[in-house]
Amino acid sequence: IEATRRLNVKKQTLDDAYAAPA
Amino acid sequence: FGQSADIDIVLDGTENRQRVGVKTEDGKKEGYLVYYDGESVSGKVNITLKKPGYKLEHQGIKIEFSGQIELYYDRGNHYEFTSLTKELARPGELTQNTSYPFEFLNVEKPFESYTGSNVRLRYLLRVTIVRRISDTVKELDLVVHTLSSYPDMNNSIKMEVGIEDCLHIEFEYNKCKYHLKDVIVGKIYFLLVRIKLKHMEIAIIKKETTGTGANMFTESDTIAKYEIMDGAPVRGESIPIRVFLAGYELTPTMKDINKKFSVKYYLNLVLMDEEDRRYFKQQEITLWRKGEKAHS
Amino acid sequence: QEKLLEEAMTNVRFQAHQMKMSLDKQKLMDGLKHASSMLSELRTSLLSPKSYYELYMTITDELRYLESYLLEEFRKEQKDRKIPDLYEIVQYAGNIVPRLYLLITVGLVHIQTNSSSKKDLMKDLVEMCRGVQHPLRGLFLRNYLLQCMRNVLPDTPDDPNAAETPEGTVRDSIDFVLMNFAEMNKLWVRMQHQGHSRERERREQEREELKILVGTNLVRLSQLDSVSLDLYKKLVLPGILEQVVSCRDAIAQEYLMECIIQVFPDELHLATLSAFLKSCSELQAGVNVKNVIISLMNRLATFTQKNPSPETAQLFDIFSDQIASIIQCRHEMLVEDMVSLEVSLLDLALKCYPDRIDYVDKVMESTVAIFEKLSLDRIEYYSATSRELTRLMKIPIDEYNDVLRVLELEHYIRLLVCFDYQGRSAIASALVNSALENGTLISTPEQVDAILSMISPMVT
Repeated sequence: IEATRRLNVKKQTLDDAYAAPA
Repeated sequence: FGQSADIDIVLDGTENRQRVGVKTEDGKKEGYLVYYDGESVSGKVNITLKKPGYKLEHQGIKIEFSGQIELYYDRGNHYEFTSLTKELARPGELTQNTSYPFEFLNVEKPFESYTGSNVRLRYLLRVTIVRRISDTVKELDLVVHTLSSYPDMNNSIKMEVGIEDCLHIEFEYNKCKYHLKDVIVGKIYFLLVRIKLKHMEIAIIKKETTGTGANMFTESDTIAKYEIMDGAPVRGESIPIRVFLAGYELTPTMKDINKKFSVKYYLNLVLMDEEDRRYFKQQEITLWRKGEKAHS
Repeated sequence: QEKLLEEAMTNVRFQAHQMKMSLDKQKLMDGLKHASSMLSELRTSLLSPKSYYELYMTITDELRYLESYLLEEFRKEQKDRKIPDLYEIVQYAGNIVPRLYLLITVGLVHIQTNSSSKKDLMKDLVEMCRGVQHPLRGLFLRNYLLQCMRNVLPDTPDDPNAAETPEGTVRDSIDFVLMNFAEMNKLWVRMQHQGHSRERERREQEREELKILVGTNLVRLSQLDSVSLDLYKKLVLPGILEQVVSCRDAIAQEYLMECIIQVFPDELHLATLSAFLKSCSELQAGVNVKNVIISLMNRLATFTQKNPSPETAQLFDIFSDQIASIIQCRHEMLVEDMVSLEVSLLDLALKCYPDRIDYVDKVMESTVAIFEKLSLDRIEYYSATSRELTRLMKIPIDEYNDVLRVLELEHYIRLLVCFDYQGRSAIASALVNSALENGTLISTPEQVDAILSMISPMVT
């Protein structure tokens, strides 16, 4: 359990995911 | 000239006691037995005469239990915060090898042993055969670990930091107090990225502070660098953090030990851009030692 | 590049040899250290995608030795070191690229020796790979993840009423692959922004070389036997199309739409046709949507011919409506491409519904509507549009071998008049030749009148 523990992540919007680097 | 003796200190219960390696000043690693606050320290002192048939005259044989702080810039002075003495033999003479049992009952050991860059806190047993011209002395170091119970308040660290119009992140670490075998679980969320990042790492920094007032001196040491991101993220990216502290040589946080020194730990989040500019955010964390199941 | 690659390979060979020697002597920690040193070569920024691929293949080949060793060791009874320890230990590695490759390798062995944490491990691995945001290194890392998981993805049917199992079901596999696909597509699309604008062509070429890494995710999804039609409709296809449409990158869209058509079976395409074609209308201007749709139409036409069923009855209507919609939305579409679509639609109508002359006429009508909307009243003979239109108009002639049947198409002559003189002459010639070759008897005055009107360029 320790070895796979992670925090919950905010889902990235599709617009942000595919946006050109700013 | 004349008779001399070898002193050997043998502690009780060594087969059941944990041993840890401690780096000495010359870089070698020695194994020492681990004791805890309140435990008795007992054993026997074996004195072996080097020249058989010759007697050894002495003005008394004693054993001391000592806890002391040594500042490297002030080598001559040892600040003893605890000292207990037991007489093993009154003045007389030894004609054969002799063994003296000893016991220091329920000894208070308020601080953890520590060997640092500029300071050392040690516990030791010292046997002295007092003689006319020069004493025969033997020391045996012990290591003391201080255990903590699980902290009641252990909030996460969550913060938003940034450089205006350039880089905004929200970082989160799951706790502010970690035990030495704990795991730092966290994440970095990118709110704004307008620079070309190359990579990101977390460094564990130890800061040892010695002295007081105008003589205060702080030395930083990077214990570990742990890469958590390779490449350039964009807005909205969440990068996971999972750092196992058991992989590093760490000590518990020590604050103002006997008013002589402190050892603090920080997590330094470092982001590096394509032109090797570093953006960082340092955050203090508390490290503590959790009791092993066997010990409890 | 050759020199850089050779230097890297030299170190890889050395470290791999050291790794194997250590493992042969049962010195696992030493073996892992050498594996980590070997994997550090994959941190390079100096290699082109092609060279990086060669390096990656060599290294992952060597990693198989480690995987086999671990598998053998941990399957033996009475082993004192447990796999969960190793999953933690490999995470002590300071650099992220070697760390994640080792984590995937150990995770795979864990799954193979004890499937009770399969679901958690799969999720962990796909999430932890987020740390590699560099497009090239991230793509190959996730490709390694996908290849490792290939034979262990859970493929049991998803039962909403059953309790969750730690081994997972096909739904967990779908989530895993879709997540991996989304991240890989993101990195692949991001490559277009790397480097100077003058290197755009080279970057596009490099992206072409890497496309298969992204497409492999779709292949993996298609290989899951337990993906029901319902799961495909509600989870798989929407998950893929969401990424394809949102990425707004023509290279990615064209490749992935074609990939969907090729890897998934025709039964699934039939059931999701409207959704797929609707996505086509949302693709970027640079995407050759025509080819995508024609590719799909041809496949489904062949399928329907061999497997006529109630499900295929609506095929023509769906295509006809969606193509009209796509043509309306995509203002940049060339006229000849619009006609080309109508040609394929006509092929489908004749192949799958040979008795439905109304379908053929519908195609003619749609084509007339296209020209009317664009105010095209004269198509020049030597244009691409004319070539496609000629194809369109010759198909009924060749198919029916009966000019009188062609006369039944109400909109045929309306289309004919869109041609210029030469175009009309060509069609007239085809009509006459057909009548002569087939010995078609034109027996009523009305038929004569109609025929002579159609071939008027030859008469007047």
